[in-house]
Amino acid sequence: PSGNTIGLEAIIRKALMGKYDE
Amino acid sequence: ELSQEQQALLNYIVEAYNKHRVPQDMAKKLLQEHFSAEENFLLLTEMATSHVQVLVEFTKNIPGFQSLDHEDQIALLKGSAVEAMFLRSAEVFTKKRPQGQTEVLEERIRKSGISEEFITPMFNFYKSIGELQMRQEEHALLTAITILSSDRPYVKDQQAVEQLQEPMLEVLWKFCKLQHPQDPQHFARLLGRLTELRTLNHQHAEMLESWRMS
Repeated sequence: PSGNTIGLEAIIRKALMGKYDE
Repeated sequence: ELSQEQQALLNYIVEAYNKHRVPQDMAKKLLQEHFSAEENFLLLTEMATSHVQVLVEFTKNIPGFQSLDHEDQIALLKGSAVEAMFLRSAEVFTKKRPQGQTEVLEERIRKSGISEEFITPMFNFYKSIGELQMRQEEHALLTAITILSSDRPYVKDQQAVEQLQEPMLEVLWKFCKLQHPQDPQHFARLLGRLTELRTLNHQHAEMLESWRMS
């Protein structure tokens, strides 16, 4: 579960910084 | 009556909700009828990543969100991602679909290897959402309200988050009164679904672990 949380946070940080490529 | 400002907020949120969706080619793969357990696992996990990206893009459009403390933004998204995904997938499941599509989607989940103990509450949730006959505006607002929950772990400035959530709640309350006049408890029932989401959220980590093992 902690691995999932780290993965989730990484996706969120990346998406917050950049644009989601439609 | 919704004030002009409230109507504008509602339009804006709904537009953002509709604009950001999982890519069509990925959604189409979901509807393929023949798939192995491994293909299914890969697709569902790929979709989860896509869902989170969609969620972030939607959230960036919530007025005031990007002016929150950056780490609080992360904490809110981390804390609400699973619940927002369940809400979005409930919308997909309860929407009227062409013949057979809902069955294919349901089959994917039932054959995924996820234990029945987790699937049952998930489908019960979908059913309870379906019974509410929610309009798209309600889905969009409820998602925003879920994201703007100030009691998520590690949120520092709870008051700032509450100040963003309050106008959303007010718009939703008014919308429920206007659109569901025959059901005075409609707003309360929507909020009740948020409680159900919390339970699904708590079970989610356990569900993933059990699924990965299987």
